[in-house]
Amino acid sequence: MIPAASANRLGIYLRELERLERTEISTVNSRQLSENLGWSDAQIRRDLAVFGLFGRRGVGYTVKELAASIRQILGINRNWDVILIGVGNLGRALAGYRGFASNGYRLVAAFDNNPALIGTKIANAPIYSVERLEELVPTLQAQLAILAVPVDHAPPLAQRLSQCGIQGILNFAPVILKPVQTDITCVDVDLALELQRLVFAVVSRDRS
Amino acid sequence: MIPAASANRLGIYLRELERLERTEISTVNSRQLSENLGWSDAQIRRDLAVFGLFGRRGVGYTVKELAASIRQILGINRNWDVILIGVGNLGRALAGYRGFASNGYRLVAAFDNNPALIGTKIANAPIYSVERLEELVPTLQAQLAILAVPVDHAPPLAQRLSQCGIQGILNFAPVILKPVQTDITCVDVDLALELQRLVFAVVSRDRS
Ligand SMILES: NC(=O)c1ccc[n+]([C@@H]2O[C@H](COP(=O)([O-])OP(=O)(O)OC[C@H]3O[C@@H](n4cnc5c(N)ncnc54)[C@H](O)[C@@H]3O)[C@@H](O)[C@H]2O)c1
Ligand SMILES: NC(=O)c1ccc[n+]([C@@H]2O[C@H](COP(=O)([O-])OP(=O)(O)OC[C@H]3O[C@@H](n4cnc5c(N)ncnc54)[C@H](O)[C@@H]3O)[C@@H](O)[C@H]2O)c1
Repeated sequence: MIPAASANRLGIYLRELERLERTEISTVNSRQLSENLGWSDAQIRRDLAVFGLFGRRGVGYTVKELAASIRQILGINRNWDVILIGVGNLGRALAGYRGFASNGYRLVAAFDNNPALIGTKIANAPIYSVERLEELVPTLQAQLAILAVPVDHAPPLAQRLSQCGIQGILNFAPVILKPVQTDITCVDVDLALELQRLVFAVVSRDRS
Repeated sequence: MIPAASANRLGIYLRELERLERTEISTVNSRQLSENLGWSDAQIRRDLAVFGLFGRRGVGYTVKELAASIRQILGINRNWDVILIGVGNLGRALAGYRGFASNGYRLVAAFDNNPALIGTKIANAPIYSVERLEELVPTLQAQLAILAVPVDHAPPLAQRLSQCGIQGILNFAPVILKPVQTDITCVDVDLALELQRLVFAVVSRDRS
């Protein structure tokens, strides 16, 4: 089992490598990566080694090759079809984000329970009634779902999604889905908790 | 120094305690917390003990008291004034989120460089020109800033914010601000990386 923390950092290394690709830099060493990212060069070398990625002594890593290897390891060297549940404030912002499409994610459909939204489109994807989840998701062949609904509605929807063949849920409602759903992979993101983390970091700095 | 991972979990314990408060439950033990949250009861007891929070044998923790202690430790037992930089897709969704206000965060002003937005309001807060950051932020006495601007604009803005007396930045642009800014606390959130974490978890599950 690969440590989750190493995998998370891998995503950040990839983002930095893509930035270097755009500036036509062809090789990079762990010390240079360390300067821009904040982790020690030893940590970066260790993380990459966990995934069998090694640099060449005196040269470092080839940017294009390392980026391609990381994409393959992370599973993002292919397209992923995504559905969005909840087209409110946050859902609309996520649907409109160009950064998802450039990473190979395709929004194929959205679902909501607001009659005024059903039958319209968001970011070129049709908005269907959430009642039709079981009927439509198997034909859409989407693998992932983004959940941006009010907190009480999230757990029952996660249950329904796991029965339609969805493999993973990115959940923005402030509730932990992970332990409840044993047969589907969930990643829970709570933006209010992120603000709390910031406050705690600021307060700890003042106290020390 | 308190481990960041324990502090992050503390925020999730608080969210669960607030849910219990709403359902009039007055005591809870670590086993019950474990069932809803997914960490082991031993991990939960250990996390709370790091902060000097102990239950009573056979009874557990008093929900109201534990929640109040955690709020004090996390620094959220007071109001925090926040400014928003970038009132686009994501900025608008964050400004409109009722969950921030209910946690004691007050949006006092927003800043943007789009002339069509300057002079209007978002969630009752005035939108100013970002050129006036140095002039207005010291008078607003805000402590925190949320950054929702395009990626290239984030680092120079972080630099300007640290010189206006802002203590912490919650950054949504896909760039690491943390090591660049040594004199201001930054928390970097990248929603595309969260989707990548989900894909990696789904792919790892398939591979195992
Ligand atoms: N807006 C933010 O910045 C923000 C920040 C942090 C967390 N969140 C969380 O994200 C979630 C969405 O927040 P929001 O601000 O977009 O709320 P919102 O009320 O603006 O949007 C919710 C959407 O979900 C739809 N909906 C409700 N029940 C549904 C169901 N059973 N099936 C399908 N659709 C349903 C509504 O019709 C609406 O379109 C909430 O759980 C919230 O706590 C939002
Ligand atoms: N929309 C999302 O769901 C989402 C998801 C992940 C990451 N992000 C990141 O969040 C950031 C904002 O994304 P968005 O979708 O809201 O973009 P957007 O283009 O809709 O909004 C950006 C806003 O910032 C303003 N702006 C630009 N330069 C500025 C400056 N120097 N000072 C002040 N304001 C400035 C623009 O006028 C605009 O209002 C981006 O970095 C993006 O990569 C967004």
